[in-house]
Formats: sequence, C-alpha cells, structure tokens
Amino acid sequence: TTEAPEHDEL
Amino acid sequence: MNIFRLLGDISHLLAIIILLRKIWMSRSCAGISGKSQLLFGLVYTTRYLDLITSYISLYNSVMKVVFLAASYATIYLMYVKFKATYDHNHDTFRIEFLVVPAVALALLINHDFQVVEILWTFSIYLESVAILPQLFMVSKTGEAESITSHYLFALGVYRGLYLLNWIYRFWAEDHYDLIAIVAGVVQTVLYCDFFYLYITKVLRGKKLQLPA
Repeated sequence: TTEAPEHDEL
Repeated sequence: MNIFRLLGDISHLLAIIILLRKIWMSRSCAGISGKSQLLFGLVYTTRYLDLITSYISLYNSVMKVVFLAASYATIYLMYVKFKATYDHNHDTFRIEFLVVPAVALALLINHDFQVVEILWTFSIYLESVAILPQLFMVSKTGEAESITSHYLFALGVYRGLYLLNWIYRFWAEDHYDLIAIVAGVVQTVLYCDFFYLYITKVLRGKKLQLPA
C-alpha cells in the first residue's frame, strides 16, 4: 500500500 | 489541466461519439464488440462512483456524466435497440479472463484498501485491457470498417496523450500515480500494432484488412 494521489483525472 | 490531458479527453470523447454516431446512423452495430462496450461500462461505473464522494471541478463532473451516459447509451443500442445486427458469433472473447485478474490485482496492488479506492484501481486495470475483445474480433474477422478504425485510433490516442500528461505532471507538478502510469503504458502498447495498420492502410484510403 502506497500513499494514494488524488484521482483528479478522468 | 495541461494541453496533453485536455487533448486526451477530447480524443476520448471523440472516440465515444464516433462509435455512437456510427451505430445510430447505420442502424447497425456490426463489427463492434459488445463485450468491450460492457467492459467500458463497468470501467466508467466503478471509476466514477467518486462523483458522489469527491468534487474536483465542473469540467471533471460533467465529463464523467457524459462518459457514463454515452457508455450506457452504446450498450443499450447494441443489446436492445439494434440487437439483431450485433455480430455475437465473432465476439467470443472470454471476458472473465480479464475481469477476474483485474479484481485480483486490484485487491493485491492498490494505494489504499478501501472500497472506493479498490473500485478505482479495478477500473484502471480493467480499462487497460478492455479493448482486447474488440481487437480480438477485428483479428477474427480479419477486417474492420474505416469508421471502426477511426474509433479505435481515437481511443488509442487518448491513452497515449495521457502518457505525455503524466510525464508533464511528474516534471511540472511532482505528481505521479504509478498504478495509472503502468496500466496506461500497457493500454497504449496494446494499440501499437493497430496504430501501425491504421497509419499504413486506413490513412491511405485502404480498408483495414489483416493478412490471411
């Protein structure tokens, strides 16, 4: 498990 | 938002519109894999659940709604309205071979073991291979209509442009998401053989026909 980047893409 | 991402999204939108328009105008979905369309429906549904949980921008929300609606409309046209024209004899790819590994991989390799995050991860993995039933169908029949080729080309260009977007974001914003990047590379590579045929045949006015 890694730190999740914000999913701001489509 | 950078130019690569915007062009990628436009290309993605264009692909979906080309496909919907082709089916609607010809009143037929011959040559189109319903299984790929079902997989894309599943991809959008599991990824865009965050419409409810997180707000990014108006652009982001509107595009998500458009992709969802267009995907469901395509599935409706293929499986209900123009069902008689659906070429299911050639659409024989076993989608469980894609869905089951995507589920397993999403459970194993993810950013965070939470429902929405796992579903997002699943959608990324599944999207990378969702076109395989369509490519399999083209290889089985040995040909594709020009309009189907344009659809596939626009869809491939979309993920290719996203790769440039990720390179740009890594460099300009220090932002990167390894799951999306690796899956995106796989997805783009799957289109490479098709890109070659598209450029050497379809753009020169020939039909996309595979050697026997």
